[in-house]
Amino acid sequence: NDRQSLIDKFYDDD
Amino acid sequence: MLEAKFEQASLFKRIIDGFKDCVQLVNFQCKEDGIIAQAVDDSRVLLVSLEIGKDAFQEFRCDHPITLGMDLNSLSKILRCGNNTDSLTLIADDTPDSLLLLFEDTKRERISEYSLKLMDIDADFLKIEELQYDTTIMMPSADFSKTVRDLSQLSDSLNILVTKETIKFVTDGDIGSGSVIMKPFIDMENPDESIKLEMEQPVDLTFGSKYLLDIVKGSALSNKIGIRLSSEAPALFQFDLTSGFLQFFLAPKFSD
Repeated sequence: NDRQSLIDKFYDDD
Repeated sequence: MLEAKFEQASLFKRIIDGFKDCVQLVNFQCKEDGIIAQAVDDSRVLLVSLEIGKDAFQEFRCDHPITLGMDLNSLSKILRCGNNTDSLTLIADDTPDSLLLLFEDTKRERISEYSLKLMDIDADFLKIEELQYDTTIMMPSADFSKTVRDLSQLSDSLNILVTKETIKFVTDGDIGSGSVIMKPFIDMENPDESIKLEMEQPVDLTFGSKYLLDIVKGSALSNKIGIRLSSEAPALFQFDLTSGFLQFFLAPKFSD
């Protein structure tokens, strides 16, 4: 089964 | 003062319809060169980034940066009130508490005017580094939509494998499995039907089907979709406007 990653793992806020 | 006129109200309606099902409260930032918006869905998996260049408008004027905080459900209710062939003008003053939407039917001299209350939306603005992607695909958006809709019936995960000459979509669930293999080809008669593939590195990525089903709703904006993939990174799905784009950044799933 696959674990969903989050967008915040890749982009930090400006 | 913002005054932005779409020649056809249907363009703005299609833009909003392209992402209103995955994000609801959105800050639209109006500047002198156009309107941009960015929002992340509640599960923090899908980032939507919109850019409407001023050339997409029949007339565009924005003296000072203005932020329009809107609930897309409310906005789309008002957008349904105009006819697709009406022109649509968005009007707001410099520190607006509402947005004026003016639909004009030039033939029948009919003017419809709506005012949408704006909201204070506290949302961080994520910086999206321009990535060097391992693989870039351009294909008909209808082909991608059908593939996503077909395979999503079989599983809540969809695997995309790209090698030198093939693009493979694979799904495997409780009721069964499915795979669609596409190869690059150039359609001389109508180039928009072509499938283009630039592969620097092979990729093998898995995504949540429900997010892809939301992404393909942007297909009404363009008959082509750009897909950019890198291992261990969010995928970029892009629909181009005449001036601007609607982009979706989707975080991948990792096998445990």
